[in-house]
This record gives sequence, structure tokens and C-alpha cells, in this order.
Amino acid sequence: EAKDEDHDEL
Amino acid sequence: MNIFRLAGDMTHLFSVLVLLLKIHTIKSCAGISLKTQELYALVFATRYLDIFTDYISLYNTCMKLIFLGSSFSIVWYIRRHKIVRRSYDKEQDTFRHHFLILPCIILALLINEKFTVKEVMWTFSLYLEAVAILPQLVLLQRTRNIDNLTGQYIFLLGAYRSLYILNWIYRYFTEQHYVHWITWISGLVQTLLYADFFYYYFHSWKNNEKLQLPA
Repeated sequence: EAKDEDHDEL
Repeated sequence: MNIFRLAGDMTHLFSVLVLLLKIHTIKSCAGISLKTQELYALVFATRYLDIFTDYISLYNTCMKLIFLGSSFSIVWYIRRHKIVRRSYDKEQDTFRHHFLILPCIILALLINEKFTVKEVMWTFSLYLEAVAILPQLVLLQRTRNIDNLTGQYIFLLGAYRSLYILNWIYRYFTEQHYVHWITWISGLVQTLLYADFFYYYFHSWKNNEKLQLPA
């Protein structure tokens, strides 16, 4: 599951 | 990464390159709002704090460095370069951009996904990016006559925002747990700000006329 703080976008 | 996200990133990259090309080769920043460029530099500086702490991919790190480097060099060119800065029209670029920053700070403190320094800074950068184009749009409205490169720069920025929305729709349907209300709403607001510009851009393109905004 992706965590909320995973910001993989620019 | 899906095709919309990649296309969005590429149009964003091209927009910056077009602007740097204009400034670097013709040594002019006519029609470009320094206020907007300063806001973008602040947006990237606060958003990419995680560049030192989280590794996502080589692509991600490189793009972050490019956006940081290009935004600060554009500001440097307009403020400090001895030829470029002469073409900056300070009298027309009067939007009080500092007044956009405080509401974004307050909003980021109140509405965020997690109350940590990094997360609040990230959220602030999203809110600020949503409105950062306003000084540029006001400047366009004032000068009315828009040169090709400036028109393309703003068109590419708007295209980047629109493609990101398609990317979010795609991710929502293909990935579990992909719900980011703050990102989506601020992104949507940002894209809507381009609607008026797009209308006149396509109109001039269809009729093969020079882009001109109504008074």
C-alpha cells in the first residue's frame, strides 16, 4: 500500500 | 508511470526550456512575469525538500534538479543579467505576489494530509503552484500583444496541468488507494486558470492570427 507521504509525482 | 504523466512532465520540461531559450538566445524577458517566476522557484524549493531524504527514482531526482536549477536561473537572469534585466517591464508586472504566499501558508497549516514539516511544505507548494501563474496572466492581459515564445510557454504550462489531471484519473482507476484530494483540487483550480488563455490561444491558432487577448 502506498503511504500518503510517498510523493512520486513532480 | 503512465503515458499522461510522462507527457505532462515532458510538456512541463519543454515549457521551461522554451522560456530559457527565449531568455538565453534573444537576451530578452519581455512579457515574462518575474513575480510568477519567483513563485515557481519558491514552489520547487519547498516541494523538493525530500530530494535529500527520499529516493524515488533516478528520473524523479533528475527532473527535480532540472526544475530547481531552471527556476532559480530564470529568476537570476531577470534580476541580475545585465542585458536581460533591461527588457524586464517592472511597471507592468505589478501583481502583489507576496499576498498570495500568506494565505497558502495558512491553508497548508490548516488543510494537509499529515502535520509534519515536510508534508506541510509539500502542501504549501501545491497551493502556491495553483495560483503562481496569476501575475503572468495579469501581465499578458496588460501587454495584450504576446510574442510566440511567451504564448508557447504558457500553452505548454497549461498542457502540463491538463495532462496531470488525465494522469490522476488514470491512476485512480488503475491503482488501489490512490486518493489525493488536496493534489487533485489544487491541480484542478490551477488548470481552470488557463481556460481563458486556452480559448484565445486556440482561436488565434485556428484563424492563423497573432495571439492577442481582449482588453
